[in-house]
This record gives sequence, structure tokens and C-alpha cells, in this order.
Amino acid sequence: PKQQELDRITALPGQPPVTFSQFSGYITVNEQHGRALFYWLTEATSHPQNKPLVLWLNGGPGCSSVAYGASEEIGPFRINRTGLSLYLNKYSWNKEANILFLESPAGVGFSYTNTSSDLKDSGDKRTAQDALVFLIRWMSRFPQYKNREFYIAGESYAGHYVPQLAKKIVEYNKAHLQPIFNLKGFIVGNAATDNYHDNIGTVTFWWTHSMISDGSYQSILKNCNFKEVQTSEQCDDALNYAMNNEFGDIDQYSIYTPSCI
Amino acid sequence: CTENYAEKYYNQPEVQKAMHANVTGIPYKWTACSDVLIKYWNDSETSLLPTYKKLIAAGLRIWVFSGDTDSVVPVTATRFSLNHLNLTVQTRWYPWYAGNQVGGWTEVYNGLTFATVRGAGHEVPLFQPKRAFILFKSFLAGKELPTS
Repeated sequence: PKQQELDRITALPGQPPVTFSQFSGYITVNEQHGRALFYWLTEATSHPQNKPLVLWLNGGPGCSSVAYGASEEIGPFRINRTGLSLYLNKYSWNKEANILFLESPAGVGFSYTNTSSDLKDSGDKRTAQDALVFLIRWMSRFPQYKNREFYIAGESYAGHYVPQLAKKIVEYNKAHLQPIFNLKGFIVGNAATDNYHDNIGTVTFWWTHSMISDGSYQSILKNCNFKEVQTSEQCDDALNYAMNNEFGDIDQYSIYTPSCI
Repeated sequence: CTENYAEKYYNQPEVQKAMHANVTGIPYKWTACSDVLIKYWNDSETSLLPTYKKLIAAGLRIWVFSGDTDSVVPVTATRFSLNHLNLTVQTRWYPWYAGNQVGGWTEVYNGLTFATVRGAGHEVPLFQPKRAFILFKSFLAGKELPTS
């Protein structure tokens, strides 16, 4: 808990005055390799001691929850276009809960490893294991959150991270007489879930939303076997042709809004 | 272009100092996504549906939502995947409301709630912050989305 106070953020540069507390810093998750994950906790705007804890994870894989979740989605601040100051997010999720942003795995954002080879053999398994170690040690630093109503939230490739971590927590709780996690559930958005159905669904969306031609749609269905882990060269060619020649200059992440030039 | 603002803000030394970040002098700039990690990503489960089944059986509250203008992991992808769970319907498909507008559509299954968010891209709270906030409040409360 002493370290908790050392992690307290008094104020961020260019931040408007706020009533809630915020903390950020590192938790070592592997001493041998020197892996440490960076977190940012923005406590609830009112009665934080009575509000649930929500862990937010972005996907990628390799993308930062500070960059996306905290700074342009659910966090209390938005960064203004000068990139030098912050303004308040009217619909911040810390109005309802204590939000914990985690940059995971090591190598994402401020999270680091002292073993550079770690950056080239990350994957679902180690990410989930390191995230569990992070939570166990984070709870030691913030014991007031032990047994607090706890949820996990995320989007995109965190459609892997969130259920994988939830499963580890459920197993951890079963293995301990006095579990510290009161995990109630999880919520995921536009989440990678099942390779085969996700891929078929994506190509179907492209065609039904008139982003690709009939020819491309037929060519993709003919050349792509999404049940295989590796796509064939013909399949890649069909997909790349559609994306590079038929999409046009759109933002695939939001197909009806202007793309960032 | 919002992530460009973050690239600038979090690489300022005074911001890193205030956040107790980069205390070991990471040998590369802070960036929103790591090219190295995604390029060399090692193991990736082909399907999380078996894990969903286990976690539904464990009694967790599970909500899955889709911004319906995203084409990267679009709503059809999620519906095809969830359909494969063969869950029974608890509350039939209905439009949910945010103010006097349809916020999206939803169906409550035994063990899982699915909802769309109308007019939202991949980062739902970025494009539809109010609708995302209502979704979040309903999820935390364990209540179905508003019918009016």
C-alpha cells in the first residue's frame, strides 16, 4: 500500500481539475525476464469504495489500452488536437466504476521487457498468464479492491484476452481457499471470437454492405478455406484485391465516417 | 486521427514523469500499437467458443456487443460466431433505446447478452459514447437494455 501512494498521480500536464483519484505505475510480472506491465487506475468520480472495479483491455494484438480505451473511448479525459492538453469525457465509464487500464502484453506502450526476445514470442498463453500475475500483485498493492465486484471489458483482439483471463481467474479462484477475485462477468465489443465464423462473417459484411464486387465475393469464397490456420496464396490474392482495389480510401473501422488523411 | 494526439501527448517527458511511466528508459518511443508484437505474435487460439461455454457454465455475466459500422470485426462476424454456441433465447430480439433514438438491437440468451450499437465503428465508445455508456450501465446493473 505504501507503493500505492507512490503511484498516485497528482495531476497530468494540461489536465482540468477533477475530483477522482488516479494512480499509475508498474507491476513486475516476471523477474527473470524483467517483464513489467504498466497500469493506469482512474477511480470512480463518486464513492469509489462502493463502486465495482473494471479492467479494460484493448487488442491488436500489441495495442495500448492507454492509447485507445483510456484516451479515446471510455476514460475520463480526451486529448485535444494539439496533443498537449486534456478535456473531460462527458460519458466516461468512471462515473459508474473504478476503471483499470492495463498495457498488455510487455512491449505494448509503457509496458516493457528487459529480454528483447520476449517481443518476438508473445502470444495468447503468456499474455493471459502475465495478466493474471499482474492482477494478483496489483491486488497486493491495492488491497482495498480485494473481493470487490470485478468485471473485465475489452474490444477487438481482446476478444481473446478477456475470456482467456476470465478463465484463468475462475481456475485461480477454484484453487484457492480464500480467493481474492470477485469476478462477476465480462463484456467485449467487436471481439475476435472464432476464426472461421469471424472470417466468413467479415466477408459477408463486406459484400452485403456493398464494399466489394460480386466477383470478389465469389473469388474469396472459392479460394479461401477459413477452417485452415494459414490462408492460401490464392485466398490472400483475392482478399488483397478486394481491399486494395474495391474498398477505396475508407476507414475500415468505421465505414461511414471520414478516414484520417 | 485521434491516436496521433496520443502519440504526441504520452511522449512528453513531463507526462511520463507525472504517470511514473518509462522509468527504465525504454529504448523506443511510446506508440499506440507495437508493430513487432503483432508481426511475431506466436500462439493464437482459433476459437474462444469452448471458453465461452466454460465461463457460461461458471455463471459469469457475459455481454458481447458490436458497433454496426465496423468492417474489421463486423457485426455479422460476431453473430455467426455466437450462433455457433446454440444458446436458447431468453428475451427475443428487440430495439433498445438511448433517449428517443434506437441505440441498437439486442437479444438475451441464456448465459449471454448480445447487443449492437447503431452507428458505431470498431471503437464503440469513441463513435457513440452515450450509447456505449448506457450499454455499460445496463451491463454493470445486470439489467436488460432499455426498451424505450
